[in-house]
Amino acid sequence: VGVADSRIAILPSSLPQYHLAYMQTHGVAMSKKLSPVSVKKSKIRWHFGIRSRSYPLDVVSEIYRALKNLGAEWARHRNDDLWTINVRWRNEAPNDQGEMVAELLKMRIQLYQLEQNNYLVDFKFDGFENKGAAKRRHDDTFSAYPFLRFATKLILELAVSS
Amino acid sequence: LATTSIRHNVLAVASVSRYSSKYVTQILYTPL
Amino acid sequence: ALQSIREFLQSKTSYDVLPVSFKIVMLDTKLTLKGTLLTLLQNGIISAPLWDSNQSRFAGLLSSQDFMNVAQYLIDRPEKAEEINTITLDQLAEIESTIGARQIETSRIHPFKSLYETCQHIVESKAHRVPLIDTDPETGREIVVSVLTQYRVLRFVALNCKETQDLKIPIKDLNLATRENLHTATMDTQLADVVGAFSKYGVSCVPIVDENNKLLNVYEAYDVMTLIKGNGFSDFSLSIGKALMRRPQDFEGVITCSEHDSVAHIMETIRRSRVLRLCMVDEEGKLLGLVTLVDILNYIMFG
Repeated sequence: VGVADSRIAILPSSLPQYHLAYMQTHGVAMSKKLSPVSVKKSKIRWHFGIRSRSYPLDVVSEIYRALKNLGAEWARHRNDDLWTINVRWRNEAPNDQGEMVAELLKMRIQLYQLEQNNYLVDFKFDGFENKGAAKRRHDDTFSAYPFLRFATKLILELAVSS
Repeated sequence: LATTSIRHNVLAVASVSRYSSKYVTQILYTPL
Repeated sequence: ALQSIREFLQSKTSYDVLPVSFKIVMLDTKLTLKGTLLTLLQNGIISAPLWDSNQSRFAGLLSSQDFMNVAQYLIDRPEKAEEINTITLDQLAEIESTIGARQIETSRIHPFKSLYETCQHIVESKAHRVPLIDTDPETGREIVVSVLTQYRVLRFVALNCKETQDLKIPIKDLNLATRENLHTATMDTQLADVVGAFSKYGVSCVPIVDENNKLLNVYEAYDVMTLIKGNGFSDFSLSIGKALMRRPQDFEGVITCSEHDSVAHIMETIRRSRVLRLCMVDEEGKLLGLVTLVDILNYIMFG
């Protein structure tokens, strides 16, 4: 495109510094209430799972307590692995016809040691357990929201109880 | 699962999953 | 050129526009407006899909328009200004019906539908963006995959269709810009009046002109959201001149064009930088009209 003959440009008077100077000449000085709002997108720091400095067995018992309060079920842990909890949670919600449909969401909770006295709890989605439902055909179009919602409830329960 | 520290009473959790042959990071913001 | 661009839009799906890896921010409908505003600004976005955790389903697409409606609601009821801290997103519908505003957007489209069909939804929708929603075959649950905006479609076209360079007819001959019934303001106009234009007429930007109709600036719905973040819903008596002093320093400036420019020029600009709209001015900088992205999309789709 003959960009040379384009007249598309930035309007100088619309730049923030220019406008502040414009207002100054009209007797309005910058003040605390009349200064640029900072909406700097503060870097969102993401963690893998949630951190804990509590004693490992305390962490695990807190998790069992939270699961119980949320009405979730869990498989008995293996004797050689106290730090993995296989959970099943019944999530009820209406389908398109408005009938309440229960789905059994499965999650695996695992405790990792990062360093001395620094542990990490990871929550991993482990599919749905629907008796008789067709085996998952597409393993790439599943909705993470029920899993995210249960993880949120669990984290809030742990935050509240701790 | 990825989480952020709770700010303004809001908790964010996220998980990465495959959608067809691309990767979507689904982030859910929930109030405490 | 138009014909081949349309064929391109018909040959692609919305899924094709998505990058290989991308994120989607979802807001639980139990979030307060204040928490929502902080979350949107923290992510540098002004719109996001809502998730109703109780129903385990998509609950509409929140946009800056909804915030304008709440601002109008609170301007009419100053005694309720503090409610921004307690009003939750699932109360929006009630507020919008109280002031007779258009309800939150619920249209959606499947990610594998043609891009042409998605553009039809974008042109018709309130916020000119449409959520791409699939269904989990096993649980029947909705998957909000992404939200496609008019800007992202036009940028995809600008980057992939060299035919855009042939759209050389000057925009004055295409009758493309909005010239009539433009809602403008001056630096002394009260902010409350401009919010009224946002809420009542569904516009997202008001040009600011001087007494000779020379364009000085614009005031955008996004400015209202950053002002609310800074001051809450209390400062609507401010003049526009003073409200513009609250604008973040990283504002990139208003883009202007002349009526001799063509869609080819505009698409080249979209290819290079983030364009939300163009203000059409004459040689002396006087405002002639507004060219929005939906005007461009309308032209490409329907001529």
